[in-house]
Amino acid sequence: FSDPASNLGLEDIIRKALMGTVEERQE
Amino acid sequence: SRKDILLACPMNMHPQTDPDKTPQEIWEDFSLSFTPAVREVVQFAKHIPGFSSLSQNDQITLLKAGTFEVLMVRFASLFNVKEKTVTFISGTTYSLETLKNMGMGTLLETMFDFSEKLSALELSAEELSLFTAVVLVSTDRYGIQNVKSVEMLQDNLIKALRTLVSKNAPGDVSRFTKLLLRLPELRTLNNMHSEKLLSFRID
Repeated sequence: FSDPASNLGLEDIIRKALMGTVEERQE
Repeated sequence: SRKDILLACPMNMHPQTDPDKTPQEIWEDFSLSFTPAVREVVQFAKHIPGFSSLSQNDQITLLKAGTFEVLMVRFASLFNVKEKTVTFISGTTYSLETLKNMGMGTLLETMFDFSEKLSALELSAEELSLFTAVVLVSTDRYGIQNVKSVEMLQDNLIKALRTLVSKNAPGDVSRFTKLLLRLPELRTLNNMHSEKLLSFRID
């Protein structure tokens, strides 16, 4: 792919932070 | 080398890389280093009036495209133009020469240049916060589904910023223009940074 944000795993971090803390608490 | 690029990022908590670690492990350490800062950007975005009204896709798209630019503004003070040093979030300060030896070249110089111009504007905390909001919604539109909503939000924020900047420095009419001129510079920095990242992918 050619998406630097995906390269960094940025989307995953953003998505979790945006959706709230439920997933983060489970981690 | 890959390790050199990792070492040279101010968002890296572990610039001194353990030689026994695999590139994957180094990458994971790096990711853990910048994750708190990214989360802060997301929290900041949530507090921008109107941002949460955008679709989830558009919120994520703006954040993906704009996080680097927001962090560049937020951490511009880590670049000490006078001393020619950069302080990483680990707290360690590096000289320009050391950083160049780590592989930071044109991008570093452009970051210094941006930081100098931004600090020259002597923004108040409120101005900086509103400017940062403008930065986020002014980022690349690629992948945005409802461009009109983003543009409306951008217009509102820019108007609010203009009002605030004019109120704080009524005698300096060029201050607002100078501030807006930082936006294309951030876009350029973002592109340069993206190129660095793309040359550094770990499967």
